[in-house]
Amino acid sequence: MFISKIKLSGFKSFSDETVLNFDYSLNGIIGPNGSGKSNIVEAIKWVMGENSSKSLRGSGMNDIIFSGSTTKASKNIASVTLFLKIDSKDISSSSKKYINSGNIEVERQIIRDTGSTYRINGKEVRAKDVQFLFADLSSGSRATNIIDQGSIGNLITQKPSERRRILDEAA
Amino acid sequence: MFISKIKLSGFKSFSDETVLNFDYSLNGIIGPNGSGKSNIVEAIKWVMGENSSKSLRGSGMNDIIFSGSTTKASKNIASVTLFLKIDSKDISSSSKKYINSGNIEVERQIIRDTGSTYRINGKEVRAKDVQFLFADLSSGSRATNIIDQGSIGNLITQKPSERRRILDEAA
Amino acid sequence: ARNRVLNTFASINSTFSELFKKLFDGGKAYLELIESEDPLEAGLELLVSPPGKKLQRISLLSGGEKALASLALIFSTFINRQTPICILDEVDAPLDDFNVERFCSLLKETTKITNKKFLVITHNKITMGYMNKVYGVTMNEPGISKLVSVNLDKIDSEFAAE
Amino acid sequence: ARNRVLNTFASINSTFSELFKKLFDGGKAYLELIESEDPLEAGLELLVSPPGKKLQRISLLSGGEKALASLALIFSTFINRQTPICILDEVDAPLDDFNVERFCSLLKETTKITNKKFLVITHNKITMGYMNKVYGVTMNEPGISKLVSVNLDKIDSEFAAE
Ligand SMILES: Nc1ncnc2c1ncn2[C@@H]1O[C@H](COP(=O)(O)OP(=O)(O)OP(=O)(O)O)[C@@H](O)[C@H]1O
Ligand SMILES: Nc1ncnc2c1ncn2[C@@H]1O[C@H](COP(=O)(O)OP(=O)(O)OP(=O)(O)O)[C@@H](O)[C@H]1O
Ligand SMILES: [Mg+2]
Ligand SMILES: [Mg+2]
Repeated sequence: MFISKIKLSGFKSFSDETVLNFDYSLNGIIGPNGSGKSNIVEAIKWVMGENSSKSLRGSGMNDIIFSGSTTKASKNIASVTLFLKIDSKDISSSSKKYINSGNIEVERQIIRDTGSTYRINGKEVRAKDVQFLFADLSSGSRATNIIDQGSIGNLITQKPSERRRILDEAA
Repeated sequence: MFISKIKLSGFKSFSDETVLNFDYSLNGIIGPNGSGKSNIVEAIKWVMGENSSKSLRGSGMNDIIFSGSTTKASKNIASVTLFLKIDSKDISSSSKKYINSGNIEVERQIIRDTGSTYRINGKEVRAKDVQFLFADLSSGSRATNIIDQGSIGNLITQKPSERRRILDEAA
Repeated sequence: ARNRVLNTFASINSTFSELFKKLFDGGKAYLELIESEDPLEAGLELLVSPPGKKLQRISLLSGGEKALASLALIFSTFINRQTPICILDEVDAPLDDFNVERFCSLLKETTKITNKKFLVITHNKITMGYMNKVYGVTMNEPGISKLVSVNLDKIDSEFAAE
Repeated sequence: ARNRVLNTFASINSTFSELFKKLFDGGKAYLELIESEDPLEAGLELLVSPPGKKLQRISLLSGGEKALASLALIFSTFINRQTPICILDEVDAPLDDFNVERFCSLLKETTKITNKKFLVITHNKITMGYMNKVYGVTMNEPGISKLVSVNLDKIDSEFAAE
């Protein structure tokens, strides 16, 4: 299974709809300081079920909705959709039911001050279902395959009991 | 007052005596990963009276003494000397007594498993005297004019009550 | 469950040692389960020594050495797992040019043996050169992020701000 | 003592705003004393907005923006004080090339108005170019650090590992 593309709209500094295709193995993202690169990483963590606003550098869930700029008004809705290509040997039992034409679309949408809803292939599901889907694939918003900016050295400086998570995820 | 040179011997990876002159305003230090650049910064913090081995990335004071390599045996003594040029308007009352020929030499030496001794212009003094000298100059091992590797963003992410230290040092 | 953890540990340990030697061009490194007899409770310790150096406390490693050792560990766990993507946000920032090249060739080799996708955010021109495709994120309209597809030859002109 | 803190606060605040605008080429930033009426107890808050962006919570700034805002604050306190040296260990790592140039010109300007000495550790070739003198640290003999004086023109050959 792998991610084939991601669509964001109203998420942090991405006020307009933006699509990022992962057509190749090594996809580079460059750009000046403050242009929005790390916001893309946070969009992926968020759609996978990340609920701690602190780990998205905010202090409340509304902080991820586009808050306006000197030329554009703020928005009230933010949404991110992850498009996954899948083959049957990849997936565990809890997610087998989603293998229709080999694709899974996971969408998360938030309305300011109301809360967020999740959909898988267009059908509304609970947050747990999405978190479960990614946990089976030993990935997800806190997994060790996402290295946040500035945290590359952390794995080494953690205590041995914290480091064992690496083992548990891979097992 | 400014630092004119520093001499290290047996300190961390600097097993042999090494002298670094600060003849210019902007002194750059370059070199491959792991070659010993940040160890120089720690030598300066140590001679100024830093006593927390954790802030020197060790777990005991012996960790700063050269521990050997595949070709050289470990040492039992480490010493660092800081050479300062001074003019009388610079210094506060507690340190005025050191203004002999316009120079101050601060030396710290440690012997494995015995502890460290300080000297100012050749005369043995207490740790407090050295810490006092640098506190008067609102510098010292924990002052905000030393930015450790990887910590440039910390000033911003600290709590407001911690940030006020900046103000206290400058006042 | 205990057996599964022990098997995973053995496989990660051998991959970690091998990748460490590749990234550091020598030296040695291995993992150990400590603090408990039970593999389900034990902590994971790393013992590393860069080439020419004695086995040291891991806290004494330099900023670049810690980053490189972390990458060896991350890649050693990644190869065994099913993860849909690996995201690396400016992991090359503490590395000197030599080690950036080593990190990038490890990336390239890994994509040859798996069909994993990588998202690599970087300011380093060497790393940009290794990518199959480069996206640029700009804020031509202040405060609004837009995505543009970047042609590597043009990097100097279009992304002068880089 | 209260008056001294208030005077220092006012002078740092105005230098900080000025340096922030210089480093970010616009935008606005200022300091506030919060959490207590007494200047000796109060905490120090920063309010910043990069050019084109609304005044935001400081935690939402990017890695590079946080580093640049920190540098503005550090330099604003440094100019008032007597410190014998300022040490910057790879502070340019999160910055793009544009902002490295801005940081370096601030360094250069500061040395013109004070006789302070700076020790700048870096892997960035742009920053190396701004130094008055460059020392190289090498481990030709593994595990043993040695200092060599580097001639800037030769940087490419001698420090290929950089
Ligand atoms: N809800 C929001 N609405 C609008 N803008 C936002 C929102 N949240 C964050 N931002 C903006 O996004 C910017 C940060 O983007 P990001 O951290 O992705 O930058 P970056 O490209 O990773 O930069 P660097 O290279 O410095 O790491 C900030 O300047 C911030 O103002
Ligand atoms: N007591 C000691 N004896 C011998 N070597 C030591 C001692 N303490 C630390 N070291 C060595 O010093 C090295 C770290 O040096 P340092 O952190 O200064 O590197 P650096 O030049 O700053 O590298 P980077 O560019 O990666 O930040 C480590 O490899 C460590 O093994
Ligand atoms: Mg970033
Ligand atoms: Mg270092």
